[in-house]
Amino acid sequence: FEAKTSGSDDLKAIISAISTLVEEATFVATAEGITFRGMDPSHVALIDISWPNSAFEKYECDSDIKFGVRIDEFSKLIKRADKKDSIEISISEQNMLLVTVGKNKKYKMRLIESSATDTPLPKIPYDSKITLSSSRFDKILGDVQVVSDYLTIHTSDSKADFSGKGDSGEVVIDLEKDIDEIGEISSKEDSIGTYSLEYLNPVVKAVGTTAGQITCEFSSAKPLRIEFKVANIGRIHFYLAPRVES
Amino acid sequence: KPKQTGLDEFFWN
Repeated sequence: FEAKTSGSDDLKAIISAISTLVEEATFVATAEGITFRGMDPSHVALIDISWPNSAFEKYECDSDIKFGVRIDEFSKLIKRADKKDSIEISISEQNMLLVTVGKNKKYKMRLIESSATDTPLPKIPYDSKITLSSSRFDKILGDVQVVSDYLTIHTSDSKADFSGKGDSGEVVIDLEKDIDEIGEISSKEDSIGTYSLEYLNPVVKAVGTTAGQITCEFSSAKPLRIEFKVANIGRIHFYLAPRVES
Repeated sequence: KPKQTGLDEFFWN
């Protein structure tokens, strides 16, 4: 197995996103590319990544392999790459990950026992969909966070608003007012869902600079799915369980 | 206050 990126931004974004949820990550490499799926320890959030072979400058994988890494250790190595540096990874017979950063930095990192299970994700329908730029979404999260720990998303017909409510006050951000930055709002059913900023903020910050557009899909009191559209990466899906009135 | 749910109950139960 050998994979070489062109530039380091995509891998940095992926590792940064994964690091918001887990300390140890298991990747699966097949002839088609590299995938990762993992949940935080309390099973509130899940990241599902599919990175196709076509996105790499060079990619070879003769047989399927799983490899586990400590994400903070891997992250430290990846951060040594400049923006334009390629990163090449392969696995040695001694069960070490060989990471070549740029032209001349050759790291070896110990792999860990992979504990991942392949739980398939069910296909669930979503009633509402909002597409907007990731930088706009990041700002909205910041706007809500000053009064609340939770983001409430509400759609009605083809309108949507984001809101938050806390002990000190509340905020409503009407998306119609800045339609220029909103790509699309659609809803089959009026939907309202509340999601924790503790999980949303870090992943949006992690992938935000690399992703142009994001798509939020949800149904009332059901999980939120965010798709980050990153040019070279096939798919980054982030799932977040809702907060519901008890 | 709203209570945090987990993904298991929506996806795998």
